[in-house]
Amino acid sequence: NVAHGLAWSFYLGYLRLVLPRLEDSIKAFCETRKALCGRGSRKLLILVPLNANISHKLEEEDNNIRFYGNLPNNEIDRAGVQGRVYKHSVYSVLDEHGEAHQCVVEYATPLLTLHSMSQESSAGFGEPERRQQVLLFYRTLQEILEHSLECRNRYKLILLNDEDEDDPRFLSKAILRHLQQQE
Amino acid sequence: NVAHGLAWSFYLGYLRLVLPRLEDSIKAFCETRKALCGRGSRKLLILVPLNANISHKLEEEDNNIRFYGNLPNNEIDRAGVQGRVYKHSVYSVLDEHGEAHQCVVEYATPLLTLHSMSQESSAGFGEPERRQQVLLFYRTLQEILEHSLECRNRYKLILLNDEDEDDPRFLSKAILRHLQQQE
Ligand SMILES: Nc1nc(=O)c2ncn([C@@H]3O[C@@H]4COP(=O)(O)O[C@H]5[C@@H](O)[C@H](n6cnc7c(N)ncnc76)O[C@@H]5COP(=O)(O)O[C@@H]3[C@@H]4O)c2[nH]1
Repeated sequence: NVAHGLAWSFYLGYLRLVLPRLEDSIKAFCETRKALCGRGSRKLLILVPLNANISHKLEEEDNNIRFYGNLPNNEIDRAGVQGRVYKHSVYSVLDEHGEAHQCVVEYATPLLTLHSMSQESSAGFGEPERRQQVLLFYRTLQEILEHSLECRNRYKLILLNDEDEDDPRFLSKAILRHLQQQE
Repeated sequence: NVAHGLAWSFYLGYLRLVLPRLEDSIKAFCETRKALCGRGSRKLLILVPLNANISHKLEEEDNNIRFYGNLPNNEIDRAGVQGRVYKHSVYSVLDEHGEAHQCVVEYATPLLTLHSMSQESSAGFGEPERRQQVLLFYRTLQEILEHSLECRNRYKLILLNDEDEDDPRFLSKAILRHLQQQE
């Protein structure tokens, strides 16, 4: 089950490394950029779209989302690559009143692998199985993160149901709903 | 089968992105650092140790290996992270005559996931299965790369058998053997 391994990989090779450092990165950003200073924005929002349709830039998905900048780079030596860079992007999301809310948000990168694998005939699974694999990825990751002391309270997993994708404000609304839960 | 998904992830999320750019990065390095200019060093050497024992710095494995520098950063927008950085480390390897050979080399990072998973009881597999998974990873990756036009001739997969690990020059000898094959 590909999704099981990708969820473990995402935790062991990424979230477990970066989430404990997130608070410090956000504090540094708040001091220089005067944004992300509120309590509600101290978590990494991780987007998990059920259809595995992932954009590389969130502003291309929804006009109410703008790229705001990047958190400072984290450099970690990993498997021979010295100073491998880990970083997150900050986005500004406009609500219905035109007010901007900054947050650290990104898609769950392994879904790109699921998407590409479903299109490579030699990879062993196709589009019908992909949705099942995304759900398995989400549930496995949720389970792992709930038991992780290093990641506790530092993330929010956002499962995106694609039925509402026709709404051009679908993504900003989903993000805002979760941001408001934190405040 | 975790290794199958990790091999696809390593190809789709990394090698397919970075190998086509490797030649340009090496040329830029050769111009500024006057090293890696020979034809034999235009490939990424990918180390696959059967026991999944991975170091984060190769010089810690073998005194005849030294860190030489990093290739220039490649920045690619990926899944919401803007300007995500991809880079490789360059190492200098001394042969038996004391002559130094530079090369771009790193471990296959997904083996870190296999190693950590074999130690997490809730991940579903243990140390006995791990070696099998490393072999499956190696064979799957080899198969994928042989059919990839974008990656053709730009890499060398080096399977490291751990029986010779007692030799403190094990790693440098393995790397040199493969470098000499290219020249
Ligand atoms: N958003 C995000 N930002 C990151 O910096 C990052 N680094 C890893 N990941 C995701 O975490 C998981 C574990 O990573 P690992 O390094 O073991 O495998 C990685 C690693 O073996 C290789 N790879 C990817 N980027 C690099 C890189 N910059 N340097 C070396 N190897 C890399 O290719 C695999 C798949 O990468 P992604 O498909 O981008 O997703 C990974 C993966 O799902 C990231 N996700």
